[in-house]
Amino acid sequence: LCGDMSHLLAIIILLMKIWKTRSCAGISGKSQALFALVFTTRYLDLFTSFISLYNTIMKVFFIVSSYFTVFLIYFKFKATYDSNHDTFRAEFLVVPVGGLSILVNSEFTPLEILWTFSIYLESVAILPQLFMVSKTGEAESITSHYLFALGSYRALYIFNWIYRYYFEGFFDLIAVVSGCVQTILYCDFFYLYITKVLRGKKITLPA
Amino acid sequence: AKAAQFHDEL
Repeated sequence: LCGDMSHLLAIIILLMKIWKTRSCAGISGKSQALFALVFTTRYLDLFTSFISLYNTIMKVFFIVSSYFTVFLIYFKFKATYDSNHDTFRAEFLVVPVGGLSILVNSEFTPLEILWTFSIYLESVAILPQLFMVSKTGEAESITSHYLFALGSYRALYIFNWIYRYYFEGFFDLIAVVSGCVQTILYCDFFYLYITKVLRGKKITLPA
Repeated sequence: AKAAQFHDEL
């Protein structure tokens, strides 16, 4: 639940930042478009299986909010979108991840392959955003809070997976490995966040 | 450990 709430908080922080400042400066449209793709391919099971009302509502919210974020960046506040600095090649993520999900999955069915694709893609979808921060050498505090909440969410899931492994015998190798990779990608950022942002400074990297 | 029958996580 803490993981889900952290994820929800991250999405709300980002939407509020864009909406209140009427600007998406410093935000990678590519990462946001990848997240929309992640939620779309993962939550196709909305049509096939019902888990709980909570589960359904969260899925719908994640899908709708991700497309809304993409709409804000690429249409409504397009003039403020910093495309010159958002130069990470998304196809270098989508194509290998697509290949891997066809090769390594737990069941060779369309829905399962798309789910696997979404798990793999999510683990690396933040790279365009982290690349953008490293390229411009700075991030606004609010962007840092967003990244911290978003990174924490998968880290919190790891604790839940450990719990579920011991008490329910539940273990999803694909989700666990991807979740660990995803969390590791944030480690450098977590370090900067704790040493700088929490001490009232904004993230600036040496040129 | 058993594999997930369906995905109950978000």
